[in-house]
Amino acid sequence: TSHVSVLAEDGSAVSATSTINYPFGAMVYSPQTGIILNNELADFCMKQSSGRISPGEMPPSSMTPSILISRDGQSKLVVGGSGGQLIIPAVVLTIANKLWFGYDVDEAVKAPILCTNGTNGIEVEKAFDKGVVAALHQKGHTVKTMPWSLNVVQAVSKDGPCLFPYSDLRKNGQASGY
Amino acid sequence: MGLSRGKLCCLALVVGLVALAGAAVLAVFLTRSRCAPPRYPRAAVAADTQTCSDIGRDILQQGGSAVDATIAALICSAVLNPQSMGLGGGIIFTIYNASTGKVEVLNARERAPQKISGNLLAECNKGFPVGSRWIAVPGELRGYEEAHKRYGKLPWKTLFEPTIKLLDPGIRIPEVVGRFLSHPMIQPHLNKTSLRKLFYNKQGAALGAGDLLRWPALVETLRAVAENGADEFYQGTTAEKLVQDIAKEGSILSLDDLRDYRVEVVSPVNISLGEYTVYSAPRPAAGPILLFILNVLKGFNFTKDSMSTLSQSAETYHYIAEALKFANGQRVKVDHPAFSQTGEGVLSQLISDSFASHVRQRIDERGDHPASHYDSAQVGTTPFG
Repeated sequence: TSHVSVLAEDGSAVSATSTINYPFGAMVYSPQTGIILNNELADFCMKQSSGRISPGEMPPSSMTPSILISRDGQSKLVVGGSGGQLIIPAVVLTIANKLWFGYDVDEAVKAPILCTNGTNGIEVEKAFDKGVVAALHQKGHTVKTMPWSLNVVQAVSKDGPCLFPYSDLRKNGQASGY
Repeated sequence: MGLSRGKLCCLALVVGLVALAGAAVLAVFLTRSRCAPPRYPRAAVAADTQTCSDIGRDILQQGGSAVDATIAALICSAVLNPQSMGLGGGIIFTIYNASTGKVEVLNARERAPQKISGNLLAECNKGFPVGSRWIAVPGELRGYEEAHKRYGKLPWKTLFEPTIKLLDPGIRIPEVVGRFLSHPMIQPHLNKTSLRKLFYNKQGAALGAGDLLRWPALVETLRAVAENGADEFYQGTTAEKLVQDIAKEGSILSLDDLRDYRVEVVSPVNISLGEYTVYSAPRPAAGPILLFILNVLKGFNFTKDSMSTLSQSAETYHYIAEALKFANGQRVKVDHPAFSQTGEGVLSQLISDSFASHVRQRIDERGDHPASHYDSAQVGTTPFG
């Protein structure tokens, strides 16, 4: 999955998330066209309880391309991410870091995340504060460290006259502007 | 000897205008210097590589719209991060139009094909879900087409040109792609698939970071789509070649599936968050889940102080973790509305202040509640991406 955030000179914004699902999708390659095919039907697997896929149906997704606009229209945050089920906690934490905890957008994206797993345990990135992990243990949480960080967020913020784009270093990202 | 009243007025006017012009120049200068990189005064693009962010920026500087820049950056990302996305996938756009103040969502996520296997879900727990039976009908290019039709300023072809120019002589495999190609969980699968044709050299070894990747077939497809539009992919020669190729691997995807693919244009979901309104993509995307979590968390009235000490950070992350656990219990609600038994009322309730308040009341100091506490017993544990 890959995310692009754009804020243009006229104030218009786009938050777009695109995917072929798993790394290299279905791993099926069309040699005549050069196209790599998705394996998006795997996302229906969470429907196992209802057990039926209808032709034309779209599978559920963790994608959350989002745009935040202040009441006076002067401040904006264009944000979204990739990383499967890590998208939601990564975007939540980016927004919380930026709006509530006073981080600049780069620090908001960089900050190590926590997420929950299928059994309601917590998983944290390797760089997550060890003191906080110990305190969460004390509260009764089961906390594990993620083997790798697949969460990647791209964001553009505007506060005052400046636009601040940031592409996640977890994927060697680099933003641009003028 | 004094100046006449008229001359005095003229002089005052000239001085005033000069002062105003000076102030304006100073303001522009100060803004520019304050907005030095990584901040910018006019426009910005964040894609997942420098090259693709720059391509988006260049499109904006040529007079392109935010949508034009996004599409150009995405076409580039399909080439520089082919493990992540591409023309064979799907996309969801959330778009804010500054001239109308409206936000809309273009949902071009992939769809199940007409001949979808009735027992596919039985395969879910039988290992890594790769191979032709997991392919859904791609929506990517129809998504670009719809977005461009609504918001594009530059010609469609212009958006493809930078990537065609980049890919034509071949590209060096980026470090991130190299990491995926050599990953011990991925390589054994790759090794057995048709992707060998693309990512393995003549000696049978996987390409690594820095190796030259030639991809002439994709260059030709990009050229054809740039010239002929998205119809090339959905009902043109490219469609025929694609269906032929993947049929050899057992795919049931048909020309009718491609021809009949439609994008959905829908309203975003939104909530108020202090001074902000948050807009996100509705189901089957996870916007409602994101908004549910933010709605729960906003009631804790977090501030900078919430992260100022270890104990406050721990308390804050505890609340965030609990909100995420409650969100797990709600994910089953974000299915495709056209095929869902879950009514819109349930989704409205999910992002309501009253439901957020109800959930907040169930969050206490404990982090060891059983799954039933989070109403998540009905949710499968298979992740979706």
